[in-house]
This record gives sequence, C-alpha cells and structure tokens, in this order.
Amino acid sequence: SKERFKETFQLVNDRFREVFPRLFRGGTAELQLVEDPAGGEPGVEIVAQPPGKKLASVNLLSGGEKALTAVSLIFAIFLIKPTPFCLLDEVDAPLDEANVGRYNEMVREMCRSSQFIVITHNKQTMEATDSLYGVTMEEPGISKIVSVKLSPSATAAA
Amino acid sequence: SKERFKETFQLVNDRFREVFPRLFRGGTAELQLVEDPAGGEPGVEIVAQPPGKKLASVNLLSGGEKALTAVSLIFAIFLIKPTPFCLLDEVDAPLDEANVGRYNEMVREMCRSSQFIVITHNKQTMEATDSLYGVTMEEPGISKIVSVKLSPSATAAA
Amino acid sequence: MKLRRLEISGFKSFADRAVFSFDDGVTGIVGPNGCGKSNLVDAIRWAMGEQSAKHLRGRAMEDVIFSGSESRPATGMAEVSLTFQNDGRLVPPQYAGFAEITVARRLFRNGDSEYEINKTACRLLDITELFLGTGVGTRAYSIIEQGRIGLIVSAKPEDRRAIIEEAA
Amino acid sequence: MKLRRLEISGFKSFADRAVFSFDDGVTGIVGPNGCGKSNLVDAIRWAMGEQSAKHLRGRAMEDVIFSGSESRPATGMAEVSLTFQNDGRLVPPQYAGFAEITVARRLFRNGDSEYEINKTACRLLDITELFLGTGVGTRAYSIIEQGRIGLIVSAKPEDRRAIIEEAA
Ligand SMILES: Nc1ncnc2c1ncn2[C@@H]1O[C@H](COP(=O)(O)OP(=O)(O)OP(=O)(O)O)[C@@H](O)[C@H]1O
Ligand SMILES: Nc1ncnc2c1ncn2[C@@H]1O[C@H](COP(=O)(O)OP(=O)(O)OP(=O)(O)O)[C@@H](O)[C@H]1O
Ligand SMILES: [Mg+2]
Ligand SMILES: [Mg+2]
Repeated sequence: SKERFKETFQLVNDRFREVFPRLFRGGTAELQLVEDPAGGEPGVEIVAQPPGKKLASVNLLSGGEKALTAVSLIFAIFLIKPTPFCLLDEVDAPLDEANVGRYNEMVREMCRSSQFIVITHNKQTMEATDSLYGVTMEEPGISKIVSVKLSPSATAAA
Repeated sequence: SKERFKETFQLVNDRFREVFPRLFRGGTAELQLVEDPAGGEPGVEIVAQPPGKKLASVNLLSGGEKALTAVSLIFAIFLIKPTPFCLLDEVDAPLDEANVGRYNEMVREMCRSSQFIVITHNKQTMEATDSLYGVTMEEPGISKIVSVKLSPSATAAA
Repeated sequence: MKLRRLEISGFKSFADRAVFSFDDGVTGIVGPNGCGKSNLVDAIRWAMGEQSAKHLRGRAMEDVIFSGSESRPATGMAEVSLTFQNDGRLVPPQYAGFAEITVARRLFRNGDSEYEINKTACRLLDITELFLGTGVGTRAYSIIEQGRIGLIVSAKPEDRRAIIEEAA
Repeated sequence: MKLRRLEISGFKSFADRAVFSFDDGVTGIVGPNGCGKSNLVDAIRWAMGEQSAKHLRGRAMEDVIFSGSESRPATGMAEVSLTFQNDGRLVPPQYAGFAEITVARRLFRNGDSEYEINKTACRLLDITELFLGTGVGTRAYSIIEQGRIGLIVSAKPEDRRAIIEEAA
C-alpha cells in the first residue's frame, strides 16, 4: 500500500543517510522520490556526494564509488528489514583496500542478526570471515567442496 | 566490404582458437557466423569450452570465464591488427590469481608491438608492469599523479 | 529462520552430492574461476522457487541439471535441499512446531519436478509461499548476484522503488 | 605512432595540470576508488574526438569540465592533449614529416571548443580523420572501459560483428 511504502521509504532513507558516510568515511547521500512522467507511482533516485567532492550526477561516480553507494543502499534496506540470510557474490570486486575493509566491518556487524555468505577472490575479505569453504574442480567440470577455516586461529594459516 | 570482413573474420578466428587455450590452459573456442533472421549481415557468435568441461552455452560460464573469453577475443583481434596503444581498465577484476598471471604474460608479450596501459587494483598486475603511475586525491576532489615505479629493481619495493 | 544446511546433487557443476553447513556469522566461499561458487547462489535461488531459467544463466530449466564433463556423463536429475533452523523468528505459523524446516526440489531430465517440505510432497506454490512470509525469498536485496551490484545505481527509478517495496 | 605524452588540465577531477609520459612496454595506473584513473581513459577518448557525453559517463559535454570541489571553484575550461611519436608506422601521409604529432582539444564553459594539431587550429573532423587512418581511434577493441569486458560475451551477434569489422 502507498502508506506503507512511504513509511518504509522514510526509514530506509534515514538509514541510508547514516550508512553512506560510514562506508565512505564522510560525504552525504540520500534517496529522493521523483514523479513518474507516465503518471505511475513515484520512482526512487539516489543522490550521492563522496567526501570533499561536489554534488553531481551519480553516473559520474567511479566504478568503485558506484558499487559502494549501491552497497550502502542495500545495507540500509537490510538494517530496516533484515532477512535470515544475505548472499553477496563478489560484491567487493571493484573496491580498493580501504573500502573493502569498511565493507567487511559492516558485514561483520550485521551478521549478528543474520547469516552472511560472501563469495570472494579478495584476501582481506577471506580473513574477515568466521568460516571458509573452498570450492575446487580437481576433476574438470566437477565441483567439490572443502572446509578451509573454522576458527580464528586457523585464519593465519589460510 | 563483405570480402574483407570474411577475410578478417577467418584470421581473427584462427587467432582466437590459439589464444583461448593459452589463457585457459586448455579447452577450445571458436567464432561462428550466424545468419541474421532479419536478413542483414551475418552476426558473430562465440562458442567456448573451458578445459575438461562440456560444450554449453557461453551464458552458463562463470563471471571470470566470461571475462577471460572476452579477453581472448580482444587479444586475438589485437594480434591480427595491432593499434598503437591499448587501454585496459580493470579488466583483471573478476579473474583469479592463476588467470591474472596468464593474462599479464600475454599483455607483456603483446606490448612489444604496442603500448599497453592497464588500470588495476590487483597487486600481481602491478608487479607485471614496466612503469607505474599512482593517482591520488590528497585534496578531496582533485586528482594528482605520482610516478611510482620506473624500473624492475623498484618492483620489489612496490 | 536460520539457514543451516545446503545439500546439492546433480545441480550444474555439482555432479556429486555436496553438503554445506552454515554456522552463525560470516561464511566465505572461495575458489578459482569457474569452480562452482556462483552455481551455489543459483542452487539456493532455485530451491526457493526461482522459475526463470534466464535468472539462473540458463536457456531452459533443464540447463541446471549436470550436463556432463569430458570424464563423466550427464546425470538424470538435479536436487537441492535447504535446511533452516526454527529460531522462532519469521517462521510461518503452520511450521511453528518444527525444530527444522527442510525444503527440497528435484528436476528430472524428462521434465518432471518434485517438491518437498519436511519430506512431505508439496507444490512449488507451497515453497514460494513459505518463503514469501519469511522475507528469505526476497531476491531483490538479500541476494546480490555477481556483477549486479552496479545495476542499482544505473537502474530506472521504478526498479529502485521495487527493491524498497520488497522491504515494505 | 606511439603514444608518448598525455597532458590534462581542468578535465573532470584533474583540476590542476598533470602530465603523463608513456614509455614502451606496460604502464600501470593505480590508486584508490574515485581518484581519477578512469577519468584518464575518458580524457584520451575525448581528445581523440569522442562526441557523446554518455560515453564519457556525463549527461552533457560540459560535464567533463572540472565542476569544483568543497575546496575549489569550478574551472572555466577543460583541456587535454595527446602527443604521439612518429615511428613511421600508421602515420597519415600529411603528417609524415613530423617527428611528433600533438592533438589538443579544449572546451570552454560557454560552449566554445578549440581543436589543434601540432599547435595549428583545426576542426574536430581533422582530428577524427587523423585517428581513423591510424587505427588508434577505434574504440571497439583498443580501449576496454571499466566493467565492459563482460559485454562482449553477452552482446548481440551484430555488435560482435561490428567489433571485428573495426579490424577489417
Ligand atoms: N548444467 C551444468 N552442467 C555442468 N556444468 C555446468 C552446468 N551449468 C554450469 N556449469 C558450469 O559451471 C561453471 C560456472 O560455475 P560458477 O559460475 O559457479 O563459477 P564461479 O566459481 O562463480 O567462478 P567465478 O569466480 O569466475 O565467478 C561453468 O564453467 C559452467 O560451464
Ligand atoms: N567534471 C567533474 N568535476 C569534478 N569531479 C569530477 C568530474 N567528473 C567526474 N568527477 C569525479 O571523478 C571521480 C571518478 O573518477 P574515476 O572514475 O576516474 O575513478 P577511478 O579512479 O577510476 O576509481 P575506481 O577505482 O573506483 O574505478 C568521481 O568521484 C567524480 O565525482
Ligand atoms: Mg562467480
Ligand atoms: Mg575506474
């Protein structure tokens, strides 16, 4: 219903305004409702300004900035209405070291209320996990799984 | 002209058949001309089979396999008709360590006839370059460049 | 409802049966390109009722059945089952009495399908309804597929609205 | 023709003038997210005659002029120049006598544009024709932009044909 959407939109927007500067270490962002020229329900636009930069179209942002902005929105929605688990497939691929670190810190925080499953090639992200499964294909074309890490002490070896 | 396209297509296809197994350490791939249902010029399809796997739609390939297949085609075209320089922006992002290594080996080989400029977040790729420029934003919003590496001896420090 | 176990057999590159158990916290899945990591995401979506082969990178639903490798013939069936622990949160009333809820889906090469909740045969609709109530099945923001995170920024305003509506 | 130097001033995040010199071999460009690496790719494409603001991630061509930061006001002009060494290969006949070929492009905030080849004013058409002959300007396979490598696999057959036609 329209009422419930407006309510959820407000909650998500407030959360998004907090999560963005946390992942970007500054800057501001918010969601805006924009009228549908075709007369349908209003759509949602993202306005984002990384720290120190001037506000401009979200399209001019870099690949990594766009990914981190999208992650901020996803995490904001997730914080308003958590789901039992969250699957993130190589979301950290375009991020630099500092951003990967902040992304993983937030995942760690949110995993108290839900399970997070992250697929990654990134060593930093691997070190931030509680348990690690390796998927191998020793026999070509056949996937097999191996449990790689089950406790913090094993992290150093991974 | 149609003749020249057919000729170039043959050359590129032969090269593609060699480059793919080199980057994938095996497997086979080729290009196929497919009739245009609308009656226009025939289009180009990619058929690719990573080593040990069964031939299937190129859509079922993994993110990294798709990227490496595309890179094989781009490099094949490049080998047939080199351009003075080639710019690759974060092409290595979805690749695992082994594939990044083979990708960089080929870039190194091709850079004898052309200059290669690679933008990357990947440490392996950084080590494979001859010179390295760092772009920084100490003053937020203002890009500045720093020359990071100019010789192989500096690589160890990078 | 907490995801505890994923069992996969004959689904895409998982020709042989494999079992994942998930503990609380952050679980990482790693491996070389093409080894099967994203196939696990497809398996989870499929078990929750995904009906579009395109959303699973296939052309027809049959594409999810292990189609063989150079050393192995194709299998005749794909099977995925998800086991959830009932932690009292977001559990649909009719399953409130169970300590665990297991959802299973099978597809045979002849096109037949089987669906089960806690070993009892059911329809696909029962599975999708189960998840609809829990917020688990909302694909839009709880499952981010490879390469798709950037789409949120380039999406049309109405598509972004749809993602937020999933949370409403 | 070998790319030897890139000079950029007032273009996107490069508010201050910056000079890149390119040696033979592989040159790497690194830095944190958003620091300006891909903006360099945009600068090179723009200097070679790119006329579509969308292809430069902008909405209007004016978007390539440094628009200011929290600490700096916007600049009134964007300028990029590319210097090529004439190594005897692929050089259009009318420039065969020059040891170096420098192409410069300027855009002013009032909309005025300036184009130069070896310090001589020319039209945009002269620049695009220069590159057309050399194979440098072919965007389709010699410049792979961020996030676009996967598109080759998912492209329509006619688009893939177009890439090969660039080499024909
Ligand atoms: N029905 C099937 N039968 C056999 N193999 C299949 C089937 N469907 C997909 N595959 C194979 O699974 C592989 C893709 O696996 P997946 O996408 O999970 O890789 P990944 O581990 O995510 O790799 P990346 O790191 O590159 O993303 C492909 O090589 C594909 O050929
Ligand atoms: N006209 C302009 N004026 C000022 N800044 C601009 C302008 N156009 C783009 N930018 C800024 O440039 C930055 C993007 O730079 P770029 O895409 O080169 O980053 P990058 O180094 O490639 O990062 P990534 O590693 O994430 O891909 C954005 O933060 C954007 O706001
Ligand atoms: Mg994958
Ligand atoms: Mg970039």
